[in-house]
Amino acid sequence: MNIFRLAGDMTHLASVLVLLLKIHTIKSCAGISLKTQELFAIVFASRYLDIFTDFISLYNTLMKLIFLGSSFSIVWYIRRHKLVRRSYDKDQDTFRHYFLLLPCFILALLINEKFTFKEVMWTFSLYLEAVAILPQLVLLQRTKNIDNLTGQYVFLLGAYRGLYILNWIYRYFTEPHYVHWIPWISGLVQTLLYADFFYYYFESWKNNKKLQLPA
Amino acid sequence: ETEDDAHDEL
Repeated sequence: MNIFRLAGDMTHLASVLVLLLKIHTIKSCAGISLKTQELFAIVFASRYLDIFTDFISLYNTLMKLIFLGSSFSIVWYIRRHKLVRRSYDKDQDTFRHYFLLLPCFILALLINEKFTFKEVMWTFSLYLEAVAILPQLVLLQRTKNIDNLTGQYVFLLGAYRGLYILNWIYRYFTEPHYVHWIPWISGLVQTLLYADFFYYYFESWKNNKKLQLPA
Repeated sequence: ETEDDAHDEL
């Protein structure tokens, strides 16, 4: 494991913790897209099918359990928790996220490294993760006042993807056969989706102003 | 699991 990968995992972990902290302590999910959270839960469920079959390391297994547990509990909170549910902006969060599932699945059936069930599901999770943030970005654009925690959550998620790209570059030069076009291209697409958000995030940070995205 | 496998990533 290299420093970029570790930093990427840690920002990813931090993003999830920030979100859970917000939901759990303030009992509010204002500004958070349930659609994106549902997609993330599907992403982890389909990617970590190997959790009981392939042991990589204790770190790996623990992190997988954390991401699975946190993504499903966030969805549970927004859908089922009495107070949190009330703060959910259903009318703003209108992205048709189900329409992302089928194209990603078909693409995974067509373009994969190996045509096996686990591998296709793994590839599907990569394609789906690349676009899973879209409902959240649309919701951010509609939200007049983005609160700090929501802004930090999206920023940390974007940072995680950016750090993973550095991790791939590092691994490509240090590990002899490390060439994986599918995660690289989908990861790059995913990171590019954050570019616009990053721009406004840094602008607001530089000017010490509240984060607001242009409509 | 080989060293150069993307499946060891999260």
